[in-house]
Amino acid sequence: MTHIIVFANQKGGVGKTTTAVNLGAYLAESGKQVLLVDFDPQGNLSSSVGGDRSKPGVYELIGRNAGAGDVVQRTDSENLWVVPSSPDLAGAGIELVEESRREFFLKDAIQPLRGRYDFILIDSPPSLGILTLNGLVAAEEVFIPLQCEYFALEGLAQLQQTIRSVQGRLNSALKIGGIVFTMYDSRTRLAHEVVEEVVGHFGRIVFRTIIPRNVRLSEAPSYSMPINRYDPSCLGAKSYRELASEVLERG
Amino acid sequence: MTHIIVFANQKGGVGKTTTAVNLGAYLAESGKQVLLVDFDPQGNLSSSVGGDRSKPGVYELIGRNAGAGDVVQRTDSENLWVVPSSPDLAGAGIELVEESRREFFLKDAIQPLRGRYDFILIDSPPSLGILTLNGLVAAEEVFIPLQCEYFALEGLAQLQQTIRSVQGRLNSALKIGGIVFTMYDSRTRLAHEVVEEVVGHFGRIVFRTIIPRNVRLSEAPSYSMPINRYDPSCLGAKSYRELASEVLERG
Ligand SMILES: Nc1ncnc2c1ncn2[C@@H]1O[C@H](COP(=O)(O)OP(=O)(O)OP(=O)(O)O)[C@@H](O)[C@H]1O
Ligand SMILES: Nc1ncnc2c1ncn2[C@@H]1O[C@H](COP(=O)(O)OP(=O)(O)OP(=O)(O)O)[C@@H](O)[C@H]1O
Ligand SMILES: [Mg+2]
Ligand SMILES: [Mg+2]
Repeated sequence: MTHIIVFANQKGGVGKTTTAVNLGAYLAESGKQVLLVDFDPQGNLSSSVGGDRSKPGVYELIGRNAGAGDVVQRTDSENLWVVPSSPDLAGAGIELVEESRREFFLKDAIQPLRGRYDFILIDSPPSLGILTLNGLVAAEEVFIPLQCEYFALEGLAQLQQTIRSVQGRLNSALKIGGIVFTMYDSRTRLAHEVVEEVVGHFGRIVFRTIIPRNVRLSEAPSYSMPINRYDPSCLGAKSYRELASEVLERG
Repeated sequence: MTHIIVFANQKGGVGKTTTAVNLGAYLAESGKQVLLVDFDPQGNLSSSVGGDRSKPGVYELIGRNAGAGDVVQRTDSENLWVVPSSPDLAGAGIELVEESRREFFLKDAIQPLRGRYDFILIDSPPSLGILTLNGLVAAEEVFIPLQCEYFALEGLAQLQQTIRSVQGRLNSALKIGGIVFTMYDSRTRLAHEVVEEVVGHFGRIVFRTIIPRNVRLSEAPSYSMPINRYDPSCLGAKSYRELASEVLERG
């Protein structure tokens, strides 16, 4: 049984990539086979694990110029694999617009990869455009990383609306797997207020684990390492390890 | 002489909106007539100054369903005006793709507004798509807010490439007006490294003023106020006041 999870939020810089790579790393460390799929032309997920963006990747996969077997790369972490993105993916937005099944390209492309992995984690760009829609159609669950800030809160309603419309028209199986608070700074009043408001509104959907602001998390990508290899004893690592066990608990 | 500046960076959450609104507020406070144009469907710039997104805004302006005079709203700050965005703007990306002058819609639409303002500041979404291209074509200068983090650094080369291609094909007058470091945390080694690398590479283009990480800047939008009205004595405010004088110095 393969869990396919997309990390989506059109607000920029809320921790989509950081959550996908580090949650993935701890799920892999617990023995699960985990595939990271970078569906953001920025390629931050790819570089977080040292993926080679000059080789065929997700763009070639959805364009049927490469098979599933050719695009999966090993990472330095056991059980953790990656399908890298490339800047060409940015053009896919325009190229796909004319196609009738334009929202299904990613779902169809990763079909052959199901069964080989326990988790397929898809990172998406900061927008509600065609690339993110492909992620929401390919996945069964959407995880919403939410920075504890005002603008991030403002965008939540629009994101929910998009998820509802995808559930209605394109992927009735999609459900909100959870909301993850990121970059939480307990010293600020704003962070408390955002958490209180969201927990009040979404209840049990919100993960108990809160990811604190921790500079080690932002240092790790420059060494192409997930946090469990860069600094497993830091607060950021411990919180993602905790999140991984909470995800496994929810089953 | 109207200065038209676009704030662009496809990396999400780097301080595009925060820089547009607070630089704008201090330019207005110094007596300049300043128009903020929100060209991001998220509408964070609009809400930062209490703009009414239910009234005709930038989407109606580029669609020729409203004239320039109908879409400019007053803000609570003297000399500071705003053209709000709306979620409909997200659809413009798809709608404009077929048009031959698709990158010129914003430039043509704000033409009648030149001359009335000393500065027109355009906020753009976290992507290099059609909306940001419109911003780069409408502007004479692009300001690049740069978070002092690894992923932000990674995206700089792609952004430069896009700017060069716009200069070559669509707007030869466009120049890089400056790079602004944002959310700088002097306690982290990463921040120092990013600053050193960028200053070494870009030299005098980089603004001397560095914007520190300061929670008051992220609190202000929830009160629909720029920082000069929310908390003029905080570090965040002082740094944006300094940036405004540096911008005026560059002339
Ligand atoms: N908990 C954290 N503590 C400190 N820094 C963090 C944390 N999570 C992420 N970061 C840093 O904050 C920045 C934004 O995070 P990230 O790039 O993961 O967000 P994103 O939502 O994927 O951004 P985009 O919208 O551009 O795709 C990055 O530089 C990252 O290293
Ligand atoms: N110097 C700062 N110190 C602390 N917080 C800041 C600072 N600048 C911006 N922020 C906060 O960080 C978040 C990201 O900033 P902002 O939304 O301005 O970036 P952006 O580049 O416009 O994002 P997007 O890519 O989504 O449009 C916001 O919640 C904002 O309030
Ligand atoms: Mg990302
Ligand atoms: Mg913004």
